[in-house]
Amino acid sequence: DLPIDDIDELIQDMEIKDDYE
Amino acid sequence: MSSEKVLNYTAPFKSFLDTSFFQELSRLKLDVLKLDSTFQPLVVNLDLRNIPKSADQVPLFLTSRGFEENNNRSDNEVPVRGKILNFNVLDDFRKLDKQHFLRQRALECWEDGLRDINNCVSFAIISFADLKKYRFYYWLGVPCFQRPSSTVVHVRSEPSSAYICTKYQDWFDANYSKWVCILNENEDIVNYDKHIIGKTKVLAVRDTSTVENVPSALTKNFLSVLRHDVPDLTDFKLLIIRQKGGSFALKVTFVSSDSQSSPSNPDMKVSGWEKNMQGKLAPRVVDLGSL
Repeated sequence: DLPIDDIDELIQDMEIKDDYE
Repeated sequence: MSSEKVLNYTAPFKSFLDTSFFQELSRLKLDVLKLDSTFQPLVVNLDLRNIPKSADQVPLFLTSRGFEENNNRSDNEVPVRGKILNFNVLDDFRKLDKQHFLRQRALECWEDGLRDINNCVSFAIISFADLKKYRFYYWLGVPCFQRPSSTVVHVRSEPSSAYICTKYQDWFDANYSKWVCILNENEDIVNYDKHIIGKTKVLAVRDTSTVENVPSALTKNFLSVLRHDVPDLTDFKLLIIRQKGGSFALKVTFVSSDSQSSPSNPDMKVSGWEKNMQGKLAPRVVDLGSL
């Protein structure tokens, strides 16, 4: 089980920076 | 509006996954799928006439019924097929190459679109269900693709009467599964046919955007298939048809292109991952533990 802070970090870690739009 | 401009696009849908969707996903995971981590089909019926005033696009509203093959479409609703890939392990969800995944989905839409241009619309969800905490990680993507040859280099607004737009709206109402139609030589609205549009040069697209004069990014999918089907077509009239008003017409010019990549391995730009509540291109987390 992940604490909330770790979830935020996990989500940020998966962020895509350069999606084509 | 009469001057030349850049053709911009909006996100095609805004997703809403309600509690019943996650309840059904949990039931499937525990009772049916267990450790089976393969795609499961989904279907959503879009209500194009009831879009919230504040929304920039049609809601993609997923409930438990999304898992049902025949979920009782109402009149005026447009079915959109999708699929969900639910991972067994959070780390597999995290490590998935998201851009590669969406490109694969875009290639599927492209190949489906080559068979029938109306079939290049779909969505995909990746998820991980933490059933101990009742916490769900998910990310929805709508594959939107553009081939270099379908780049629009010149676009200009065209006049379009309310009467004409209503005729197209009526056609789309009567042909709920269609996303595209054309004019034939008799100026009748008919199903897409690459031999006819090469002569009449009028393409109408069902639009899911509500932003003034800005179509949904799904338009790129249709234009990519059109350019492939009719490579010699460079100038044409594009009608963006909305069921709730705001339809408009454009005169569009494609980039000059002598070469096209192989249809089986096409060169294309792909987008479509939905932004999360923070406006980031990243997954969402829903915590239903308190329920």
